[in-house]
Amino acid sequence: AELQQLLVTIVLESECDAFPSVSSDESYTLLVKEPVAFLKANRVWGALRGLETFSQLIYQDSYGTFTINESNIIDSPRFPHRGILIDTSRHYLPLKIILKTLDAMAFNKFNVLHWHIVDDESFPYQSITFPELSNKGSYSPSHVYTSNDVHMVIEYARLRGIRVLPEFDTPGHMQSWGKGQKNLLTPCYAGKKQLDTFGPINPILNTTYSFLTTFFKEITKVFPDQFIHLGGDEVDFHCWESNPKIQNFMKDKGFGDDFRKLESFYIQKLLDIIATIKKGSIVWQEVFDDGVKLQPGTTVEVWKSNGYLDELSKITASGFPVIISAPWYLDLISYGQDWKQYYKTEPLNFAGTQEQKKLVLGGEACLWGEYVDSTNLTPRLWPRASAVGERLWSPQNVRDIDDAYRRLTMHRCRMLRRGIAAQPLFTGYCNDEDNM
Amino acid sequence: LWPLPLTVTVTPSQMRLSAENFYIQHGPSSTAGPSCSLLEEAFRRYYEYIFGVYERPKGPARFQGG
Repeated sequence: AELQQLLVTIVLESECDAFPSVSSDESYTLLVKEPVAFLKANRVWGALRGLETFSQLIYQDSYGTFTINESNIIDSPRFPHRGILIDTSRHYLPLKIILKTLDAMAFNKFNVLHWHIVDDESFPYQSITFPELSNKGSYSPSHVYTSNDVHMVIEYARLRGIRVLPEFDTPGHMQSWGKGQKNLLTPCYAGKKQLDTFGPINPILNTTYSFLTTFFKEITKVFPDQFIHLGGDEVDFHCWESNPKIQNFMKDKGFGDDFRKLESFYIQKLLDIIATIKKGSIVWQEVFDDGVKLQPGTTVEVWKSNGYLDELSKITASGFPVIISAPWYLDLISYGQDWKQYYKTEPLNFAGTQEQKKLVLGGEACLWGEYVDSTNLTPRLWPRASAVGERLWSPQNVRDIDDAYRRLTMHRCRMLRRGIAAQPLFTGYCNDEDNM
Repeated sequence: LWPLPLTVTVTPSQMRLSAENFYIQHGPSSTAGPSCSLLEEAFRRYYEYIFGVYERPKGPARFQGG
């Protein structure tokens, strides 16, 4: 018997020219029967996922013949937000590595590239409105992402049903911004003497907010996704504390000595700017913890591993959607089969009602850039992130670790065949290893 | 399969596929056709993932509209 055709049918409006979103329909059905296989999906996003599954059903027998078994598959994701966080500031990642990551994401049915594009260390995003940010803030003029680069990443991702969610941290983690934008950061003092060092963004100047409005208007135009990921985490208050003008502002506003109130004041203004330019915000959990008034629908990302289940209970009890990354910080390396701990994590294993649990949109595997560059990002990421991928896509009861090991070792070999340098899970080998 | 789909039924009945005689195409009633470059690109990509880079000697285009 021979399979001669795969017919792909989109049932509803295809969304062929659209960008994927958090509400994109990725469901599909696949019927493999001689002589024609049928892949049906409501939208193109489901067809992309179904094509991946179809390709995985085909194997080569010992004579090299391509073979497939008659199959019937009905599929849809458990969570709509399945992300990989990459960090292109602490180390620059060449474009081809980002594209390769998108390939591997598609093989694992991830649908969000969370692009932590700038940070303290460097500002590689080349802004059209403020080119000095990257001119002075990047590691080198050749280590930047031009408009063309960014558009290429966004389109390459779209063709794979992947959203590109940019992150611009603020008010902290902005050291690289200060080099190209005068008076943006807070000058630090030792007593009455101004130092050469700068702290978080200066939240008491009107110019700060006009800069942010213009900058994020550009970001809105460049990145089509409905959401921008903002910071709010890990703000060092020492510089704000040292600055006499900030001290006076604190008194005027009645904030006392609580600099978290100043941080909240700033973030609230920032979130208003983002809402005004008609984007949604995703924020790190501190913004919620610090009591910032959030717009309805703001998504909170839970990243702190300590007590993250309680945090999920609290945030969802307040009615905000959440995404989880706390258990999936892949930069925290350990020896051995650490994929198992990522795999075993159950995102809904917190105290809460069914309504609360519906607010869990999914999660992200995070690979921060401290020890990772183009030489080791891919093997560090895969197949560890694959474990997160199945947790976020497959039904809750898919938990058998032995079965997962057997399938994941084969999947890892498949990724190798497709050019992804995924690390081995344990002992073993892949067929055709010489040709990879 | 990875990640495991919602429901999977696989029978022992096998079929073979050959690079020269297998096509991924738009279904006749599909709302997407050859003008949908997202799917055209995906068809091309997955054909290569399945068979490797293969050049059809002659005959119809590898991916046809429905």
